[in-house]
Amino acid sequence: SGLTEEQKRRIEENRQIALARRAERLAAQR
Amino acid sequence: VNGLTAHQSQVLNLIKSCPVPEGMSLQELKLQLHSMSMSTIMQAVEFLSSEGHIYSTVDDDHYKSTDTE
Repeated sequence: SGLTEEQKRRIEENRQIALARRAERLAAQR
Repeated sequence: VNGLTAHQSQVLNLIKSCPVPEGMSLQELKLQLHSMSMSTIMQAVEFLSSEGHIYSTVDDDHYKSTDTE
């Protein structure tokens, strides 16, 4: 993919933070 | 739609449609959404990010959607 391992790690970290945030929002809406 | 404005939906759908690993850049968004101002695009990106719909990737100019996974 042309991405370095560090870039992949950072992307996955940001994805996990965003997924957690999304879950919080959905839980708050219920 | 789904609590998003039309602008936010447009930005989110474009980011979702981008298959590259680093996601879509703000410049690419602006090219595809030529009738939308950069400030409107930035506001939509900030909102979508705060709601967990998207996240930054290799830098603060590239974004991917959490929904594409």
